[in-house]
Amino acid sequence: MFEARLAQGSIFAKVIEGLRELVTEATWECSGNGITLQAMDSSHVALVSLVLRSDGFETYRCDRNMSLGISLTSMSKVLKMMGKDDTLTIRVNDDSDAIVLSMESQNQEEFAEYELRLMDLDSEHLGIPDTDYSCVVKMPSTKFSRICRDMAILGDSVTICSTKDGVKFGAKGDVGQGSIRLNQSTNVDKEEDAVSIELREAVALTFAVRYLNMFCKAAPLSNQVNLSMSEDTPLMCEFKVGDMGHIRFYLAPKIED
Amino acid sequence: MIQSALTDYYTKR
Repeated sequence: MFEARLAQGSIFAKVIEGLRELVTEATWECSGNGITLQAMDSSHVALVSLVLRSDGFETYRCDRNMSLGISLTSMSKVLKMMGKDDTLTIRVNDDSDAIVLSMESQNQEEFAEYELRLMDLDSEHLGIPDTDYSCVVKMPSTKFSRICRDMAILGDSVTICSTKDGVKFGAKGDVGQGSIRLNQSTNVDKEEDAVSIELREAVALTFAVRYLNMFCKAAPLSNQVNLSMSEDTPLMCEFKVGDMGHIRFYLAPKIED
Repeated sequence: MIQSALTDYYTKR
């Protein structure tokens, strides 16, 4: 049997909203350590890797390792029925072909239960090595979302240039061109508003802005986003999920013909 | 510019 309970069910709903534009179905790997998921988009340009550690759940029980094929589209629809302060329990009974989502209102007066059929999915996994990136930009996730949205107006691609002083996002297309430069924060009251850059080497990489905008669907999970970059290496875009884990998106760069 | 694929950088496991 598998059972995991989250007092703040809305966190799980935000995780699903963060994934479901990039991948519509995925296999969840459940073990005693927690829940992990790795899935690529259909064109093999982007990948998402999710980790939710067991100690981040209010209660967590996983008697044996399980691979659960789940339609994220359907799960998202079910989770929309959850109240914003509801407690969420995810359960898979032994020898069951369904996942049960139970939602309980804070005053314990309302209790809803939905079942979703599990799917048999073929999943391809990539081995992603630990990487020492040349540059890690940390910035407010709302700012990153706004910049990606704005850049998409100008063109299909965004070039991210990072130096020790700042990071510049630039796009050009048929309508014109533009760029936004952020300097490293020197003095901020709140850490979550800061832009900080750890840099070993300056980098300039170009990415399809459409994918960056899909990654930004996970921005409500975290005040800050980390962008880890090295030349000729996929971008890693990370949002923390409270102190229980993270969503990491990987995106292959655009390269010269 | 052309779009590269993740499989150009990472191997299947």
